Amino acid sequence: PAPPGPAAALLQALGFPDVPRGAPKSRPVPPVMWRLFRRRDHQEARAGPRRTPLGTTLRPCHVEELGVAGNIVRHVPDRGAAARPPEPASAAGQCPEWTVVFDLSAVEPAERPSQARLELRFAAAEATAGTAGGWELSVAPAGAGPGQVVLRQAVPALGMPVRAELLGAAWARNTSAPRSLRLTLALRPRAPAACASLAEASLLLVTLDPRLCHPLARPRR
Amino acid sequence: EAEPAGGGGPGGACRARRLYVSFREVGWHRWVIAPRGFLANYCQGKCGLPAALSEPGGTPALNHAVLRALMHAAAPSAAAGLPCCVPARLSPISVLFFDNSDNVVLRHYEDMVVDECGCR
Repeated sequence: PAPPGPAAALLQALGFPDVPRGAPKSRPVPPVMWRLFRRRDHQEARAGPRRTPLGTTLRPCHVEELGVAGNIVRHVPDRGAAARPPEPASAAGQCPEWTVVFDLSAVEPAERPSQARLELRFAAAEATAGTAGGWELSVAPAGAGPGQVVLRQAVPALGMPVRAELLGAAWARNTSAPRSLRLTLALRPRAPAACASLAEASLLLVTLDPRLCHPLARPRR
Repeated sequence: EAEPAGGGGPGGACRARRLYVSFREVGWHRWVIAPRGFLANYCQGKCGLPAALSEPGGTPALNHAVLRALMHAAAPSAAAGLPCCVPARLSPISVLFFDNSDNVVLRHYEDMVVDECGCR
């Protein structure tokens, strides 16, 4: 329950619907979030060795590194990982599908998403590392029929994280974020090869709160 | 941690004074990842003449605050009183924290640091 009085107002001003519980023990901070923070942290930039290059001014409500408008960036872990059955050995033939679940209940309805970047890491296996012809990633709403794929993307190799932009595909632009996002993913080799094994899925969500930032479409004065 | 108000209490000309906000002091260190705190600063000091004339980094200009300081100099008992010492330039900070859904969040807060003060 939110505390009474000024503390509740303060938490609301910070964007917290209720009292923060504290750091989850097993949650390391993703490197991309440290990178974005260091780039934004004015005082560190001003005082520390990582000064922003002279002449550049960090625009408010803009995420320079990602090149999109926004004043809130969230790194959302996949809730579906815990419920995913252990994958069969990477036998060739029918590769497994994975269901990923992202809890977006912390996103306020007023926030406007400007980027929703799915990031997938696959278990490094020599059998799949250098598959000739690469792979094809397909994304569909969980539980939808086979013809409901909303995004198909060629994946040349699995060594690096695989990134896919979901905004405009898995959910319409200029709409509020859903309370949760459930997707079915499949990764198929273009040439007969062993199947890949999904190690980690996450969502990097950038939103802009028009109550704290000028609306996206605001004409420059 | 606030700089002791220099110049004998809240005296002295209007200027930015050091104020460091430690998230540990306010009990937020368990969910704020970075920074550990930040220099918020605050404005304090008198806005009589000639302080009201000296805009930070600018040439003295006649403005509403100067007129009020002049009025106050001429008639100290006038109701209008002295102009106020308030932030003239602010800058934002960004905070990296965990929310209650175990997301790692980077949030940008405008107008959190007082860089300069002025009489208004």
